Amino acid sequence: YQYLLVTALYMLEPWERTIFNSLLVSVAAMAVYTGYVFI
Amino acid sequence: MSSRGMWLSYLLCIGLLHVILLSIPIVSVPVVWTLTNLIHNLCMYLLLHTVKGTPFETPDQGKARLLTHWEQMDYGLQFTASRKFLTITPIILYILTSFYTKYDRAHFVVNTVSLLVVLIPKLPQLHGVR
Amino acid sequence: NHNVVRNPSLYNKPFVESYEETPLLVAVLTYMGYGILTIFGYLRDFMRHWNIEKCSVARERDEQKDFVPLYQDFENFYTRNLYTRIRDNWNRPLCGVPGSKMDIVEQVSHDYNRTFQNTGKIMRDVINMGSYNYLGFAENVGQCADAAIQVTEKYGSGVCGTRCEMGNLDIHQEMEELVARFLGVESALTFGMGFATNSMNIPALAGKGCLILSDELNHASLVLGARLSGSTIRVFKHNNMVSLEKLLRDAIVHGQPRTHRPWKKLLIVVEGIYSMEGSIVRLPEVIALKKRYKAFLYLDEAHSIGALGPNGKGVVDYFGLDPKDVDIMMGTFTKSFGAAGGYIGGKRELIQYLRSHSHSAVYATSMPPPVAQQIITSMTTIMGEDGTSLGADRLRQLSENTTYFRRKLREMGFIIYGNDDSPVVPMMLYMPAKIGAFGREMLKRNIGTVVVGFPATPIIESRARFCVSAAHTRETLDVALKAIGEVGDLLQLKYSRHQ
Repeated sequence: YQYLLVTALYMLEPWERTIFNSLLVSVAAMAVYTGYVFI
Repeated sequence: MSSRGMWLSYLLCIGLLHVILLSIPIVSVPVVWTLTNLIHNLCMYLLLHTVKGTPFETPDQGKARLLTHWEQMDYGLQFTASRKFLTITPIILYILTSFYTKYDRAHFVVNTVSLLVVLIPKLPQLHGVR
Repeated sequence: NHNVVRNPSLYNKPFVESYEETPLLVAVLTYMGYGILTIFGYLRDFMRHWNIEKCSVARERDEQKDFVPLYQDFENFYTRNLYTRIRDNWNRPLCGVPGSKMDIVEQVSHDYNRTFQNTGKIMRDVINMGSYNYLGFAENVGQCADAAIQVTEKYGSGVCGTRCEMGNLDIHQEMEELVARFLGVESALTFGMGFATNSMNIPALAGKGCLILSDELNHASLVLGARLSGSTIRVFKHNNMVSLEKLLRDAIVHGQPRTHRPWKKLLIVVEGIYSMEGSIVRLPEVIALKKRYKAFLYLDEAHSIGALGPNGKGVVDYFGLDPKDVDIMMGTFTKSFGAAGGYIGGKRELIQYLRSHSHSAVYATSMPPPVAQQIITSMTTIMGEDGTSLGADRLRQLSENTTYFRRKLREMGFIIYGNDDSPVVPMMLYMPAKIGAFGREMLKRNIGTVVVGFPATPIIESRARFCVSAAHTRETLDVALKAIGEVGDLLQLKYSRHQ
């Protein structure tokens, strides 16, 4: 609930939240992967 | 643009953009810096120098409707702290980008053109000029 | 830090106002929230533009595309993409008087607040923490209501003439004499609409060659009136006497732009209580400045009349000042008298002049007699001339409720703005999503609140605004405070560092 409130996803419709969360997860995954390759 | 935390948020935004681009595995570091510079300047140009008016109704009988965000800032006063800050940031980003691209010619030309695109509209002589 | 009192000798009581700064992390997260909403707003506009999504707002037909656009598209961006998402918190239909408790029509939306349907159910006895009802006169029982009913039977419900023609009734004369006595001024003039009292009378008081010095947070009616007058307007920082004095000095030293002729008139326009900030004007300092620089003072007591001062006579009474020091006393009957309309009080010549020169006095139909009677009865009650101590009791109750409510909220750790004696209590929410969530969570707990966000407030100062009333009992306030504490924990709103 706090995550929804702080990122204002609380005001978005479910499909918009899905877009945002999948973007967030993919960027995080890429960052972890690139960090792993780099290190 | 001069309210509390706005400048910090803006710098964090640039940092976040850079980290996101950096995390794309197939892109090299010079390209990441040039992309950061280009995307930042593009967004700044669109939001500050292209979009006119306000995204909400204002009680000024439409006076702000024909002004860009940059012209509306600080009621049109020039050389305010916010204006200086928003002018210096792209320059610093440009210097960093040039350094990280090892002054490669192609990158240099692209970044220089992009920097001029956001610096020229900021000149006080061009206030209100169409 | 303009909260510091510079001339304590001018004040007959401690003047305590606080505006705790927005925590930096909260400010950054607030900008991030608005940024995410703006990005999705652009995405939605893109989809509507390419007909991927059905557009449900008004826009020109294809045949009209070549004409000048009727709708300034971008100006509606916030309304379309931010306000619509949480607008179930506003414009809730009531079915009854907005007293200390009220009945709200239950509504539901199946398309994310684009349209609403009534479910047919009514939410009963919702505690009303949002209405301006400082002295609790918004009630459909009691002596005010009875008197208004009698007058309705005697005069009818409306007047179809202006004060300069057939619309001038004896009840209006009686009311204006009472208002003048209540304010302690020579004469008073009343109008059927509070907003119009400002926007139609300032143009009669100032014009070209005059300078209006206006507080930056003045109400829209003052802004409109100042603009309609054609005067030059300069804005000083909210309740900041240093800023006001600087403008006064510049005005006198430099005079009018280009010609440097002296200004014909300097009019300082301030409000008694600022209803979005919960702050009280620094009237002793304003009057001292006015006297020193020979300016005129226009005091809008829309919220403070009836709600402040030991006798309920507004901010002049609160500071123990002389009403004659204020050149134009303006106020409304909406907030403390359970009525509608506004008044202007001052010297006899001024009122005579306005009676023949003010747009509202000449063209607007007069105040309906039942409303006038409501004002007469409630004002008589406040003055104690009805033989009861009801007025004094309510004034004391309001003052106690205000102090108690503010203290409790501060103890719970919320950031509260404004003056300790102001019955308007803004509580900071900051993030855009918390605006919607707070209103909904409070209604779930059967409490009606008002929430306010950007652009009506600065972008990082969204807030809930509570209005304390004399009609609230201590039990009612405790129920409300308990619910606010619960919701504050749920939404993590206890930002104050002075906990």
